[in-house]
Amino acid sequence: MNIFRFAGDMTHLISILVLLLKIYATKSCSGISLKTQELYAIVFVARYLDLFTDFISVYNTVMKLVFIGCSLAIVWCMRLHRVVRRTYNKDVDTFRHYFLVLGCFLLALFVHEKFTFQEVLWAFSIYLEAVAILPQLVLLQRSGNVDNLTVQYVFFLGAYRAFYILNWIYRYLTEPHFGRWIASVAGLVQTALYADFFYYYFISWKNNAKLQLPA
Amino acid sequence: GRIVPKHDEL
Repeated sequence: MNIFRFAGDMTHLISILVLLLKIYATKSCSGISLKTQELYAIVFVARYLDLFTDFISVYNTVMKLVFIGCSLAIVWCMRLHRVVRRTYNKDVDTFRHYFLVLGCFLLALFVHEKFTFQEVLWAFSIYLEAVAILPQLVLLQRSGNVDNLTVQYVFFLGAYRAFYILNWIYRYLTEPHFGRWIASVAGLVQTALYADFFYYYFISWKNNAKLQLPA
Repeated sequence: GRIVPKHDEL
C-alpha cells in the first residue's frame, strides 16, 4: 500500500458517501444516472469475485464489501425506493449502456492477463469501469446546471483514478516486474474522459459560479 | 505458465 493508492481509495469512498448523502438528504436522485450506477455495480461484482478465495488484507476485504454493498444499495434505492425512484428521470438517462457492457466483455475475451474465468472478468471490470461514467457525463451535459453534491460526486469519482495512476507509476518505479498495463492504460482512458469535466469544474470553481457544461 | 500476481488493488 502506498499513499497514492490509499488517497485514491479514500477519494473513491468519499465519492460514494457523497452520492449516498445526496440521495438520503434530498430523498432525490435527480441528475444521477441510474445506468452509471448499474455499470458500477457490475464492475464491483465482476472484479471482487476473489473476495472469498483470496484474502489480501482486512482493509482490502472490508473495502470490497463496502463498495459492492454501497453500489447495490444505490441501484436498489434508485429503482425501488418508493420516494427516490419517482425522482429518477429515465427520459434524460438514455445512454445505451448495454453496448458498453458488451464491448468491454468482448475486449476482455481478447485482452486479459490470463484466459481464466476470474482474469477475464477482472479485465472486463477494468474496461467497464473506464467507460462507466459516460452515461453520467452525458446526463450532466443534458441537464445543464445540476446540484452541487452531484458535481462533487463526479469530481471525486474522477479524482480517485488519477491518484491510482500515480500509484501505478510509484509501483512501477519501486517494485521489480510490476506491470499492470491493462489497469494502467484503462485508468488513463478513464481519467481522460473526465478531462473536460475537470476543466469546466475548475473554471466554475475559479469564478465561484455554478458548473456549466456546454450542451 | 506465467504466474499472474494476485490483484491486491481495489
